[in-house]
Amino acid sequence: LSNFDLSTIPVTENMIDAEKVAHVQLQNPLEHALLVLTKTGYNAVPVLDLDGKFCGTISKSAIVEAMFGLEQIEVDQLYDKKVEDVMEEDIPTVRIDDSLEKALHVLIDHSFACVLDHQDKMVGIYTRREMLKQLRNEYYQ
Amino acid sequence: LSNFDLSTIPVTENMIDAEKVAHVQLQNPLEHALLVLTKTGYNAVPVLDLDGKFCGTISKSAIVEAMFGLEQIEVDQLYDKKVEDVMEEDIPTVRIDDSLEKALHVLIDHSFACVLDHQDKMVGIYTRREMLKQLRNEYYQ
Ligand SMILES: Nc1ncnc2c1ncn2[C@@H]1O[C@@H]2COP(=O)(O)O[C@H]3[C@@H](O)[C@H](n4cnc5c(N)ncnc54)O[C@@H]3COP(=O)(O)O[C@H]2[C@H]1O
Ligand SMILES: Nc1ncnc2c1ncn2[C@@H]1O[C@@H]2COP(=O)(O)O[C@H]3[C@@H](O)[C@H](n4cnc5c(N)ncnc54)O[C@@H]3COP(=O)(O)O[C@H]2[C@H]1O
Repeated sequence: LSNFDLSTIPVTENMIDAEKVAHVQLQNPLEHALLVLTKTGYNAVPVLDLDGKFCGTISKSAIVEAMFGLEQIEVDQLYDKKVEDVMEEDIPTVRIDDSLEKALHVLIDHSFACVLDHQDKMVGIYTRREMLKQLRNEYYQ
Repeated sequence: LSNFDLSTIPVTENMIDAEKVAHVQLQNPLEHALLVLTKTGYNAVPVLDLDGKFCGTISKSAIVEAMFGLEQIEVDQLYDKKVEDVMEEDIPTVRIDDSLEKALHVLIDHSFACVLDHQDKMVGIYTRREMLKQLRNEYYQ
């Protein structure tokens, strides 16, 4: 890819803007989070606090697993537990001044990377789909 | 990517072999499918028939949605319904003699592509992770 320098393209160029990113809040009950995930069709979305700061991600998998009791599936857990109880916090992110080179590194192990400003506010997400489209467009030039 | 010709690399080269691919059968109850998905941690896996032929894919999303009744979450649906009732059949696949160029096309809209032989038997899957690794390795040469 000698004519395609990922390190010169900012992640902000083709990211999905924050206003188009489905997300949930720390304090939402799991039942609300499951509704958001089911309605939007996404398997995982970012978790934000009331100031819009990135806190982690929550997945359908984590919510489903929270429903599994010792003997059977316990739906009540969805009303008792909150997003912050089952979210994943150790999630790699990228900064607004990072390049696609950094994003590619994150996207090898994660299906999306949250883009944060210097106050940790989420300004968008960069997805594997977008990265693959970028690479395909380059390939066909 | 002038020195990296995706059309010359066969999908079979870096696919995940069938024996390492988690899957379910057409006739399995949803409860079994949900267990497989939860244990393996995958959001979706291929559905095969008794001869190992590819039939479609089943996702955690589809199973969770099958649990949503009119008034509340109905866990009994998981025992009553089968994989074939909620699987997706209209899934693009690639053949053993296809190249990475074809796989890239499929992976833009799907997180994995099942690789089929000429009897429609699944011989492996090609994932977005693998494609991104290939592209990254090329990028760093
Ligand atoms: N409603 C829909 N319409 C069309 N295609 C859909 C779709 N939902 C999912 N897909 C397809 O399935 C892929 C995996 O989605 P998943 O929800 O597991 O994983 C998604 C999801 O966790 C997250 N994501 C994507 N867009 C989002 C958004 N607007 N808000 C919140 N999270 C988003 O980023 C991950 C990777 O997304 P990516 O686009 O690379 O890859 C997506 C996309 O190709
Ligand atoms: N147990 C695990 N260990 C480490 N990382 C994990 C993991 N489970 C998921 N991931 C990470 O999350 C991504 C999305 O997984 P998902 O299950 O939604 O989507 C997966 C899943 O639906 C399917 N898949 C991958 N490997 C599979 C396998 N061995 N058997 C069946 N399906 C598989 O292909 C999709 C794309 O996989 P990909 O590797 O590109 O991307 C994976 C991988 O980067």
